[in-house]
Amino acid sequence: TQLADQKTLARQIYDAYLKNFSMNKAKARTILTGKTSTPPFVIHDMETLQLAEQTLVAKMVGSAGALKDREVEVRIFHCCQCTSVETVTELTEFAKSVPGFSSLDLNDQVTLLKYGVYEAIFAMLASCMNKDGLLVAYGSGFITREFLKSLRRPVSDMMEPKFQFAMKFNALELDDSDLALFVAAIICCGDRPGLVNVTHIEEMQENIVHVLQLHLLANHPDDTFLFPKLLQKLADLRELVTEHAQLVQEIKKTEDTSLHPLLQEIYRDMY
Amino acid sequence: LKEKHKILHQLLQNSTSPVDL
Repeated sequence: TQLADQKTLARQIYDAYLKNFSMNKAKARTILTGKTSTPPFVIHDMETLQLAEQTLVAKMVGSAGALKDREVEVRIFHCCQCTSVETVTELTEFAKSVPGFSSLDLNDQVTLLKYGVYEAIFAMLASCMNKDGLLVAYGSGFITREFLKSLRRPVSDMMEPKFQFAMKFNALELDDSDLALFVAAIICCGDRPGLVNVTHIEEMQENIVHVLQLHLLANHPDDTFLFPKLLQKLADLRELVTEHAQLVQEIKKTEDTSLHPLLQEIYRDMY
Repeated sequence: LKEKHKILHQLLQNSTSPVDL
């Protein structure tokens, strides 16, 4: 019975992941390996970026028409924010589908999302990355790592640490069924600051982490150390988010640009 | 906490499209 329950939980979480995220690793890898009929539009300089802005991300940029005449760094930062807001929305729906999450104290649900969403975003972003760049605009565009690096500081410093994390993370060769449980484990984390019902969340977390361990053993029988390696990634993600939060504050100041209200809520008093 | 995180709170209570945010 216990094994059946564990398999059911893994399945429920995987189904919620497939249902709620518009992009996943399988889709991203199909595009990145050139197995789609139309390859993504490659953004590698100012000219290709402008073309992409007029077509692929017209909606995003259009929503802030005032940005039209702003510098490229500010426009890219704005696009990153739009994508983050959308993923936070998807993550919230995903979290609600994780058994037990919705019955938690509402304050604790807020806390878990506040601290978990960016770790989850960077874990999932790796699916859209290879060593040369990143899929954007639902996979219709590909922005090169070199172009992002060529931008003015501090915006140029924003993506490189995520690429470095992604290359190591992608080497673990997780699939979407593994990632679904990993993202659930990130969100249901008992040591976030300010949690009220720690015991309840720790129980949920233990359950999910145990299911993740069993799932990895079955799904990757040749990699016996995958589970401890993934636990280490949880710590790496926390560090990545701390650095990112500091950088965002710097960008906000130096670029005199605004932050989406949802992201403001998340970053405020975070670390 | 809920007061300081109105949008997150709202997302948790209903399905809100990011377009509406």
